[in-house]
Amino acid sequence: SSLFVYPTKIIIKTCGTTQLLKSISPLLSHAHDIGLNVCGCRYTRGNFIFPKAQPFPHTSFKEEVMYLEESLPNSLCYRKASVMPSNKTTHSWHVYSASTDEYHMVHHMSNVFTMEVCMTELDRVLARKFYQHSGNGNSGDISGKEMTMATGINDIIPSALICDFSFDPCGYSMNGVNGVHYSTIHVTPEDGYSYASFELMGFTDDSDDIDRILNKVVQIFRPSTMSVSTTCASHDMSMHVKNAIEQNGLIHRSCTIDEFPAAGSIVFQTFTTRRK
Amino acid sequence: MAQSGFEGFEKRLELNFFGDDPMMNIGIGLRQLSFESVQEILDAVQCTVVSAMGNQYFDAYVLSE
Repeated sequence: SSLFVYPTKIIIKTCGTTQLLKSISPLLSHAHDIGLNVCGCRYTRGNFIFPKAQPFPHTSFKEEVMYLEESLPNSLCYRKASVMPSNKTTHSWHVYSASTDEYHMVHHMSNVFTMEVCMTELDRVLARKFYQHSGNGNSGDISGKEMTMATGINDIIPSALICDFSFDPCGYSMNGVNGVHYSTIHVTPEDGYSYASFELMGFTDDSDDIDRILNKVVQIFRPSTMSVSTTCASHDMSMHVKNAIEQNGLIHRSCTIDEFPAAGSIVFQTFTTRRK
Repeated sequence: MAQSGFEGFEKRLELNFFGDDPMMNIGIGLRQLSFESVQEILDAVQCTVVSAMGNQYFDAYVLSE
């Protein structure tokens, strides 16, 4: 899981059975104490593999939306909740966003995009690289660094500084820091429910590099199923995403586009291998 | 598929702020929150910080879970 704190923006991304939305109230309270008020909110997630294991308020998207509506101030008057579908009911993208009138106008001029990649059914041999060697006594920091190097994660964005950690007995998280931009990878390698995610924030005119970055990501995990959600990306970038993943043998299965306040345009694309 | 296991799919929350805090204009703003305040926020989520890094633009934390 990851947390990023910018002067006027905070991003929290957590897996497992964490109650992420319960962070909103203390967050708004601490921000208010230093003279800051919320003007935009975006909540996103894919389909849980084990939805029945999720605690309140994550028991359903409807519950999550109700909780968000109650937690945010009325000044965030532009609100929208939507489930973006794919060709499979097990793969959809859940989005809630809200913004104030002022932020709605300013955000439309933003040149920053985010890309959220979700991958399941990872290649078994590659997933084994995210298990700690039993009995080596290394800390999560040291094992994390070894995994970063052994898997080639350090080559995805070579200029990024990486903060990595491996969990006992398996699992891996890393944050990449590259100037004003971040990237992050989280891995759950257990066979039967293996999962990896990659997220990147960048400038919209960086389209050309997306091909190379996605190529590396796909080659590190070789997933059977993959979804890519891009927010505020150009049509050109969406095509780069599609082409880069198809070049790695995955087949483009669906593409859904929608508009959201405080987020702009979101494009949700899914891919599977031929054997699916 | 296994009957139950560790849920990999993440939930992601992004909040944007505005205000008249003078520290915001010199690249501080939310970054002036104390580590105790950050941990209090993470307590609500059931996470803790396991690793951290930052530069002149932002702070990045790797969390448990």
